[in-house]
Amino acid sequence: MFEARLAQGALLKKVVEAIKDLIEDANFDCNSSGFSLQAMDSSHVSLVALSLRADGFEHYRCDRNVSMGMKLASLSKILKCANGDDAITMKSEDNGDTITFMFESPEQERLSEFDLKLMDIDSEHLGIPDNEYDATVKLPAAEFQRIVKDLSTIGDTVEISVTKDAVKFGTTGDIGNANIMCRQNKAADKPDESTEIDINEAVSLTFALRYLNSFAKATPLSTHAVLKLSKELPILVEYHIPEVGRLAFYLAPKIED
Amino acid sequence: MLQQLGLPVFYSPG
Repeated sequence: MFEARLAQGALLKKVVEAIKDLIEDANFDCNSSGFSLQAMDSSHVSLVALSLRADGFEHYRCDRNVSMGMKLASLSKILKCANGDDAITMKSEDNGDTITFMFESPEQERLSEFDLKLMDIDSEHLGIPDNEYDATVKLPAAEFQRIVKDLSTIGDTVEISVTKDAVKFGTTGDIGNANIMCRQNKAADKPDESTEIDINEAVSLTFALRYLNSFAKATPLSTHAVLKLSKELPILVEYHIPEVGRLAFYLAPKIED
Repeated sequence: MLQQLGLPVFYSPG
């Protein structure tokens, strides 16, 4: 059987809220090392990769590898019934056709159980090599969210250019254009506000803002978003979930026709 | 015009 208890149930709520608009349904893969998901959006332009380590759970048991297909909208409906401070336990019997979500309030005076029907989903996995990236930018997650939101009011795409000291986000639209530059800033006294750039080679790539805005829904999971870019490769946008794992998004670039 | 590439252009089915 599979059984996993997350004391910070809010994490699971935030993860599902971050991905439910991007992917309709997906297989959650459980094995002895953890709980993970890999799914492409319907247009095969972006990919979500979630990984929650077994040791990030308060209790974790997975007797055999299982793949549980779920409709994200249904999962979201159920998780919305959990309070932010509830612990969440997921349970499923081997070869079962449902997964049970148990919500416990901190004082355990309220216990609720919701069963979600599992689905058979044909999923297409992509083999993603561990790339060396030309540039890595770590910036406050809220700052990244604001940049992609603000630029979306002007244009549909963003050109992200990284140099040694700064990262520039630029867009062009019918009403004009916009540029936002963030300089490297390693404020030791305010680590949550730091912007760090690690670069092997200057890089400049263009992406659809619609998807970056969707990725930024993961902002509540982490203080920082990490952007990894390489010429002619999809961007990797990572949110590290402290002590539990990470939620990552890949987005293919746009190129001149 | 910018063309949107797909992920399978970059990553092999695995």
